[in-house]
Amino acid sequence: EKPRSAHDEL
Amino acid sequence: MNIFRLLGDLSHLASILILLQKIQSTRSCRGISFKTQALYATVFITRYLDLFYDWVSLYNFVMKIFFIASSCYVLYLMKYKYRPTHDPSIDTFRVEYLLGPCAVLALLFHYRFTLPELLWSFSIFLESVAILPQLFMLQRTGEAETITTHYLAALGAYRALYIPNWIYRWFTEDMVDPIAVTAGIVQTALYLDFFYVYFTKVLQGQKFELPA
Repeated sequence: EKPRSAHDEL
Repeated sequence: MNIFRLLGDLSHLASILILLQKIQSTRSCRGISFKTQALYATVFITRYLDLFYDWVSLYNFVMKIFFIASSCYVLYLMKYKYRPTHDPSIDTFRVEYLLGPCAVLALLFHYRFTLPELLWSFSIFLESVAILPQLFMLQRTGEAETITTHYLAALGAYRALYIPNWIYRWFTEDMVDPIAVTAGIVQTALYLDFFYVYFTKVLQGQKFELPA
């Protein structure tokens, strides 16, 4: 499954 | 975290402080689109639901709280404290034309079919166009107070700075987020006209005025 890519951005 | 993202976030932070300063110092929200501000509050609330179940960092947490709180505070200022200074008759962009398509896009493009992920996608798409009621208003009135243009410039610079951040992350972390990147490029592109006038007029000490 795709990592929660830009979820660490604001 | 890299320098582009940090500068982008600081620019975002600065834009909100400039907006608050504009409202408090002129005791007026003239020239500010309530619709755009309401869309931003929607963006932050739908995107930052992960505050409740996902810990990224203290920095991330504090910024999210600040963005949600400040956007709600701006809505309060516009709706109650400085209500008479807001003229809805020039803030006429139809937000349903933005909300509907963004909801459809979120249903089509998302990373997982779960409510938080759908709302996250929706918030990304909505953020990219949330400035349109504000730019539409600017277009209608043809002019803006200088402090308002500084607010818009800082807000535009924020997403523009995220673009080198994504390029940097592509190379250093092998990370790519097609939804955020596509929406971010659209969002930045919407500011190009504004930036042109900002750089050629406001930063040269002239008033922000669009050609008639």
